[in-house]
Amino acid sequence: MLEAKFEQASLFKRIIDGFKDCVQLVNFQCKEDGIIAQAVDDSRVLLVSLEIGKDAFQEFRCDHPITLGMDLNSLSKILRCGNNTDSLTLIADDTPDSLLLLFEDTKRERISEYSLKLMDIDADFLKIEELQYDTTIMMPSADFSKTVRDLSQLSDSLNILVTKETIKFVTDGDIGSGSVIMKPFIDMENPDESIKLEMEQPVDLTFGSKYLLDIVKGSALSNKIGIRLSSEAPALFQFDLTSGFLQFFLAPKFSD
Amino acid sequence: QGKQRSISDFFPSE
Repeated sequence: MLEAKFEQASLFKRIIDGFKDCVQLVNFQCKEDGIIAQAVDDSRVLLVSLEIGKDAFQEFRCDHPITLGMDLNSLSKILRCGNNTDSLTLIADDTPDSLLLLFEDTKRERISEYSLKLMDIDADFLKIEELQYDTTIMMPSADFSKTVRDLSQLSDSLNILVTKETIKFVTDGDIGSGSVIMKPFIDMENPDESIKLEMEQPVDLTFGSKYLLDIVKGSALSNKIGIRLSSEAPALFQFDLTSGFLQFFLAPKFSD
Repeated sequence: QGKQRSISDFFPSE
């Protein structure tokens, strides 16, 4: 039996909205310590890894491990039926055919109940190894999102270069070129506005703009984004939850 | 502008 109650439905909505546009069919694995999910986009360039720890829930109970195979388009339709401030409880039995979603507006004593049919999804589970990164950036997710949205208009590729003191985003396309340069700084009054940079080695990486545009949709989950870059591994873009995270692993482009 | 690599090049299936 799974009973997982979000204090506010908006959290689960934001999580699903954060990656529903790049993957559609996803297995959610529910265990006693929370819910995890992993999916790769159809072009096999972007890997999404989600972990919602039990502490992110107001109440959480999962007696036996169960897998909930869901079509995120269908799930989104149901999530839109609840109000952001409703509580949301996910309920499933041990061998579920469907997932029950219960929205409760306690002030108005209104309860809405929906059932989502589950699917058998044949998806391989990738082994995500602990990787070594050359550079770690922590910055406001809104800044990263704006930079990606702005520069992506010019080209289908975006270059990220990091040196000791500088993070540089560069694009060069048919209509012109653009660059945004940022330097690490500490904002004492608003720590979330700070940009932190830890660099072991400089990096110069190129990524597909369309994938970065998918990744920035996770920005509603957190004020901050962690970016870890390596010339030898996929880049990791991470949004932290109060307990858990939404991670995107993005394979780079490389020049021949 | 470079060849796109696949995530499967880095993370093998379990």
